Amino acid sequence: MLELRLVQGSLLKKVLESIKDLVNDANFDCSATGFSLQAMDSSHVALVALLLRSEGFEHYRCDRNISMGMNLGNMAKMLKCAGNDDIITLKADDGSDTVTFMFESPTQDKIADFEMRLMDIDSEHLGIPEAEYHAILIMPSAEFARICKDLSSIGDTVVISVTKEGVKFSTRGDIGTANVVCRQNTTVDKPEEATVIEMPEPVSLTFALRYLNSFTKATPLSNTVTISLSSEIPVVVEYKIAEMGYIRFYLAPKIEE
Amino acid sequence: PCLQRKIAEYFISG
Repeated sequence: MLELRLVQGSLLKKVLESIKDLVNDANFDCSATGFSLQAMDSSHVALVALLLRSEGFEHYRCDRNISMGMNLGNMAKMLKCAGNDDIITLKADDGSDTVTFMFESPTQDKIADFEMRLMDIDSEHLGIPEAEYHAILIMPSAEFARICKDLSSIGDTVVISVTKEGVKFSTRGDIGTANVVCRQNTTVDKPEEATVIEMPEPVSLTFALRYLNSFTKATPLSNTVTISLSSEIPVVVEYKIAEMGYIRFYLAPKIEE
Repeated sequence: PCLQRKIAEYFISG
């Protein structure tokens, strides 16, 4: 028996909106730790890892570890039917091939349930090794989204270079080139508006903008984004989910042939 | 030209 009650149902709506275009089908794993997902995009270039810790749910019952295969497009369609203020409860019986999403309005005057068929998904689970990153960049998530969007109108790839002076995002395309430099800026009114570069070891990596733009669909989940970079390994783009966990996107770099 | 790496080249399967 599985029963997960999430008072801030909008979080789950936002999570689905942020990953449904990157990943088609995925297994959601439920254990005593929480509700999690790990999945690659169809071209196996990016990986998404989601964790919603059990403590973040108002009620969390998971009698045994289970994995539920879902089509994320269909799940997003169902969650779109929940109001932004609704409480969302996920329910599944042992051995059942369906999951039920129950939506309760805050005043309890409307209760809806949507049942969705589960799928058998043969997914490969990857172990993500601990890495020491050369540079960790924390910046407003909206600013990062803006940079990715702007640069993708000029070129297809971005070179992210970190130096002691700051971080530079560069692209080039048929019509010209573009560079955006962000300097460390901690003298702001609100901490979420700061740009912080931790451990600024020089590092320069190239990534496909298409994927970074897709990751920025998670912007509504968090005011800040943390970007961890190290030479020749995937970048991690992390959006923390308040009080509950995180959504992390890993993207393999492009290498000069 | 740049070659796009796959994510599984960096992470351990299983």
